[in-house]
Amino acid sequence: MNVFRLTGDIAHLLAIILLLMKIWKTRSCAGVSGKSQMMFALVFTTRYLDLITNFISLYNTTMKMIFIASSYGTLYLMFLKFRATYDSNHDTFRMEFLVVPVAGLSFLVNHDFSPLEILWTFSIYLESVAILPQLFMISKTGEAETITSHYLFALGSYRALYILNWVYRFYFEGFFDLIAVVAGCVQTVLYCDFFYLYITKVWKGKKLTLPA
Amino acid sequence: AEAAENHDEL
Repeated sequence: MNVFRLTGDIAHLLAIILLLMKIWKTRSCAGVSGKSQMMFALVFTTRYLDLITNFISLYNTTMKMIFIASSYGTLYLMFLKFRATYDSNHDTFRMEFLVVPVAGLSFLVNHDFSPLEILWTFSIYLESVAILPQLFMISKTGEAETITSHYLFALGSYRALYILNWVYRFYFEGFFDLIAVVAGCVQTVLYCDFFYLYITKVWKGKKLTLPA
Repeated sequence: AEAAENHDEL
């Protein structure tokens, strides 16, 4: 554990809490992509199957359980409790365009051709692109609520902080996981445009809107 | 790195 990974995990946790708070407080999931949230639930489910087979630490187990539970909690709020507020007309990204290629790639490029390892690889690849329906939704509507933009900033920061963690671990622990690093870099790059808008607009007190 | 590392990250 190093400071980058810890702050990355905290940013990730903060993002999830922000999203749940937004939905709960406004009693609405307007502007949130149900498809991105479904894919995040799939990401956590396929990655954390090792909860059953492998104990790493109390911290690790607790965080994994929080991530899995909160992702299904978010789905519950979006698709059951506040279903009427779900903006499905703008959530039109085709999930199969991500899930199918990612599934294929996880069979082809992995550390070990075993069921758990393939599922772990699938989750890493899927996570890297799972935000695309959300970003697509914002580009369609041309704006995002400020709380949603804070959520996205925290979520994007998490993987950026993980990159620093991987640099640290490479130099100080000799640890290097090519699959995680490449996918993590792709994931972070996808946020760059959003980061720019967030810093130039939201940090100056304006709402996040896209240039016409 | 060996295959199927112990995935200790989240």
